[in-house]
Amino acid sequence: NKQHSCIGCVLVVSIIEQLAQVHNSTEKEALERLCSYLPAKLHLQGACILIAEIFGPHIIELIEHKMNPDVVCHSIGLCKRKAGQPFCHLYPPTKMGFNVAIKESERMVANQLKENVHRL
Amino acid sequence: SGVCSLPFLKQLCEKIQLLIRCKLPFEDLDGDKFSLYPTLRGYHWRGRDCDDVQASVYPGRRPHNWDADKDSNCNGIWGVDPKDGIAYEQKFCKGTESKGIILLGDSAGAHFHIPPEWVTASQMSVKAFSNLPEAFANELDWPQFSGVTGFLNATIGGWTESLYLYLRKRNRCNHRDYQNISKNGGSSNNVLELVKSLARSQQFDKPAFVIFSMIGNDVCNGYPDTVEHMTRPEQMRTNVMQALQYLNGLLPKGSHVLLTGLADGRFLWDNLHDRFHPLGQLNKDVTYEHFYSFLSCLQSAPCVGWMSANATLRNLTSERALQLSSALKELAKSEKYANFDVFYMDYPLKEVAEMWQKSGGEAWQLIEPVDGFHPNQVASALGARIIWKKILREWPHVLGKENPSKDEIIAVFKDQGGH
Repeated sequence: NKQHSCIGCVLVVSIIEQLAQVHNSTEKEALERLCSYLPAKLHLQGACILIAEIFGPHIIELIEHKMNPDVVCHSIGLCKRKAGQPFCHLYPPTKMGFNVAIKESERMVANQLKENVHRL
Repeated sequence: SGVCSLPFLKQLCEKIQLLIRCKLPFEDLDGDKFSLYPTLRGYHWRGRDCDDVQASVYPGRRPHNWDADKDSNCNGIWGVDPKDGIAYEQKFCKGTESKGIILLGDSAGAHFHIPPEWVTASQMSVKAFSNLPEAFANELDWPQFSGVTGFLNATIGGWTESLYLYLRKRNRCNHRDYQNISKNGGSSNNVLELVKSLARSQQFDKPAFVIFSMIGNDVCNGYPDTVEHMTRPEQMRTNVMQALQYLNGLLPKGSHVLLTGLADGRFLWDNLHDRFHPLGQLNKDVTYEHFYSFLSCLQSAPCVGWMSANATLRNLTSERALQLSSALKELAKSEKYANFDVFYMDYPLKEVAEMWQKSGGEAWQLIEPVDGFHPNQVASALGARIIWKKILREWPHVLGKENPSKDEIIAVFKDQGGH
């Protein structure tokens, strides 16, 4: 469901960010590294590569612009704020605040990505 | 649903959906509810079948013709002693009060666990993820290492210590006679559905020792108005009585049922809230307080009441849990059944923590690090030790006598065909 998509997204983006940090690599390399760790059984690795193809470039771009996982996942539509509700976030808010950060991130990612997410 | 509408997948999908719902083994050719396959509710969950073609052969069955010709109950004891012509099952197991152990439980009983190395960048590797398919096929549960029915050496930290292993050590005739009938989200509200997957025949099987252990979901939910959705004591009583009535029609005479109370989940916040979650350990930026708040905000927390910064709410949740435990305690005192006796004991979380602290450990080390909610491998193992000792002290008849032929069984049958 939507909540689980949000949790999964925040988790995966956190891992990509931290893998890059631990291995002193780019985010793209970190994403490839993460997929390489997964077993081929049950098509887990294949699914990871497919998802990386769809979301990877946008996630990487946003992480490179120092957006945290909460902002990334709201920007690509996997986390959604309900009307009248606060932003659900795992990490402490950034200096610019969630609203500004998400608006800026949304500008960065093309509409096409949202369509991809919706289709998926 | 899209994939499952394809004609060639429809039947398979329906079977998988049915089995997932019914908590029955996916691979079970003879339909006796026991399997040769480990995951998908196979022998990680209930004793391994030793013949998946004959429905009359499965763990827990009373031996047919003392198993002179074949091992009809899969306990690894069969054949005839050439020295005196007496069947081994008769010689070693007759009159030993052998029995099976069955858990009706929740995610704690099924042993829910997400390995921290799956979410910790510095510990990730191909090896760390090698158990991912198996974990998915077991619904992220690890019953094979659990405190009631665990039988394999733990590969997720800690060690395996279980009531089944204790019972098997006491009497090797109990080999493979275990069933873990648990599910994530299990509570008194759905136990009646769950208990229907229990495999026991009054006519053909040995008695069983059933443990009803739903330690939190009756007070745990993800709703913002969480108290409104908690089970009420009278509802708890009705639910459990219905389950016991059902068991009375299922269990062989001489069985036993142990009801355990709910845990006091204030333990979670008290020991974790200011510690770093595995996702926050690298940059020291995510504590369990943040993690709990994130899940609650998404209405995906397994337990809003106890995973809350609001002390009043945490206390209210514990108060309701105590009321529900009291309802179980009363029920154990007042209700009588023809085929089993009923006992009650508190969930021994406090004793587990004390035992762990005495050996130099800290309380937070007893909680699953990724979900910040479930008892972990160490807590499960110590819990089993404490429960076993209590039963031995207070209700020893439940466990049956110690089998005097234990060493002889080991000498003749070695590992009894393994698990």
